[in-house]
Amino acid sequence: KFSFTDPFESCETNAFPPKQSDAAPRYIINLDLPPQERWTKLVTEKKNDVLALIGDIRNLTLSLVGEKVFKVIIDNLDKIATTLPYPFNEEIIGISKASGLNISEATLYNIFYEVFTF
Amino acid sequence: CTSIVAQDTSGHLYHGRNLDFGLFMGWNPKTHTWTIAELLKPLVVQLEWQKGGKTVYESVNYVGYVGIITAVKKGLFTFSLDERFGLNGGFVGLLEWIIFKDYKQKWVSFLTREVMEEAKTYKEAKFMLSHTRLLAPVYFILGGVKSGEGSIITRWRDNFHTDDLLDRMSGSGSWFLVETNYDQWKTPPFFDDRRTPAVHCLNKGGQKNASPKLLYNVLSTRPVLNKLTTYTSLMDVNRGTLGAWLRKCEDPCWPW
Repeated sequence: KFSFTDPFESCETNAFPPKQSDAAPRYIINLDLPPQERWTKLVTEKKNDVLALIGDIRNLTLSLVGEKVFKVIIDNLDKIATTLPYPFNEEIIGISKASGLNISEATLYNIFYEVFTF
Repeated sequence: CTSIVAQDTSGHLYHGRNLDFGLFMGWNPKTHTWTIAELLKPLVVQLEWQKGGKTVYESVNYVGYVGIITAVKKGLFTFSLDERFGLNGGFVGLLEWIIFKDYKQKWVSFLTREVMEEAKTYKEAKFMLSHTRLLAPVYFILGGVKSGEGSIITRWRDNFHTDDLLDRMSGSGSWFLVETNYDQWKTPPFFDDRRTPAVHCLNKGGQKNASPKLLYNVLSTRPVLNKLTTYTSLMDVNRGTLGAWLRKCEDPCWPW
C-alpha cells in the first residue's frame, strides 16, 4: 500500500502557497484571566474533538497495558496532577471542567511528551 | 517532526516546521491514516497569547495542550520543539517525579511556556532552554532576529549540545539548520531519514531563494511530509508572523 520511492526523486516546488481553507483557526488566550478560565471558551467550542482524542488514547492505552496496569497509571496521574507547577495545574483543572474530562485524563494529555519519549 | 531555520543572502531568518505525531497509535487500513494524527488535526489552532490587551507571543497548539511546541515572539525569536527518544527519558523522569518527589526538574512543554513568556532576547531564551534540568530529552530549535542567530539545542535531561547556524555541521548546511528526530552528529536510520531529502532540497533551492516558499515546498516533499504530519507552520521573526496549515499526505506516501 505504500510507495517507498527514492527520496531524491523529486523536490516539491509547487506546494506553496498553501490553501487558505487549510489554515488553522486563530484564537486569543488572555493571560490576564485566572488560569482556570483561560481555556474555557476554546475548549468548550472544541469539546467533542478533545473527547474523541482522549477517548481513543484511553482505549489504546487500555488495550496495550490491560485494566490493572491502566488503573495504576490513572491513580498516579491523579497524584501527578496535584504536583504540577502553577499556573499549568490550574489551567489543566480549567480544561478538565470545560471538557468534561477527569483530571487524570487532562493531565495525561498534557504530559504526553514525557510519556511518549520512552 | 522536521524543523528548519534558514537565512537568506541578506541575513533574514525564516523558521518552518512539520509536526508529526501518532506513530504506531492505530493505523486505519481503509483510509491509510494514523488514528491519533487524524484526531489531532481538528484540534490545531493558532493562538495569540495576550497580556494587557497586547500580544506577547503567538503559537500553534492542539486545543487543551497548555505547553508550547511552535511559537514566535515578534522581533525576538522563533521556537520549535522536536521529539528526542531515549531510555533515560520521560519515563525515568516521571518515576523520579512520582517516587522521589523531584520537583526541581521541569516538564518540557511547561519550560517552553515560561521561555515564551519571560525571555526577552534570543540569548536569554537559548540559556533557559539549555540550562534547565528536564524530565525528558528533547531538541529545541531556536531562531533569532540577527544574522547567524539560529541553533539546535540537543538536550539530555541535564546536559546539552548546541549546533549553531553558519557553523557547518554534518546534519545541516551552511545557511540552514535541519533537525528531525536524530542527533546532528549521527546519520539518521535508513528507515526514517527525513533529514537527507530536506537537506538535499534546501541545497537545490539555494540560499538566494531562501523564503517561506522554499521552506513550505521542502516541508511538503515526501518523506519530510508523511502520514504522521498534522500541520506545517511557517514563522517570520521580523514581521512576527506565524501561519499553520493542516496537512494531508495523499498516497503514495510514507507512513512516517
